Amino acid sequence: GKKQYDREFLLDIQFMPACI
Amino acid sequence: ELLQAEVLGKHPLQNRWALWFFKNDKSKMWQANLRLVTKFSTVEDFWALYSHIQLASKLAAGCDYSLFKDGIEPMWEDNQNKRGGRWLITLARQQRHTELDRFWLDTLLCLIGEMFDEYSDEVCGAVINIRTKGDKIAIWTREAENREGVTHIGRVYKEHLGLSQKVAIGYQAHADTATKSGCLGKTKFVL
Repeated sequence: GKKQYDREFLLDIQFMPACI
Repeated sequence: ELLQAEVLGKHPLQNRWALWFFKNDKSKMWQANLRLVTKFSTVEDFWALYSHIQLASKLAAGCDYSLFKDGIEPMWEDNQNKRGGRWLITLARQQRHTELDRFWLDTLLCLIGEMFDEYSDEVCGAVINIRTKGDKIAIWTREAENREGVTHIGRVYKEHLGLSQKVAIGYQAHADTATKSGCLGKTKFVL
């Protein structure tokens, strides 16, 4: 149940509108 | 908080994290120079923060960024840090312009992504020190005697940074660093 995210996923959403 | 994140379409993190900034003003006490910037608990809020703050390589010498789990202060004396230690990466001066920002971002991603698997709970936070004599990045863990946890974290961290087998990183217990004389710190583990 731990929320884990890998590097590629985190980098992929860096410039999504919700992140800016 | 989890429901709010999901309603907003954001990706919740396992932990809430606090970003701290330290600027070395010699006219003030050390603790007065340490400021909490903000806290966040979603991936989107992490990126919104990251894109609004200065890159580490552009900070003045003597400055630090720290990212710690909410409730843990970025100092040895904190109850959750005092029995722990840190995996320390020391950079050469020229690496400030080539690898520092990438190393620091990868460090942050390891933390918020809980990339240390079952030992992620051992992680307290990370610190980057910008210094004239050489910058340093470290991941702090809560229990220096937990060999299995500490070495797993170090192994995963080294892999994520892409450091070659020829580059050694060392783990120092805070208790040893606090009592060291000169610049020689006692290294408990090496990878």
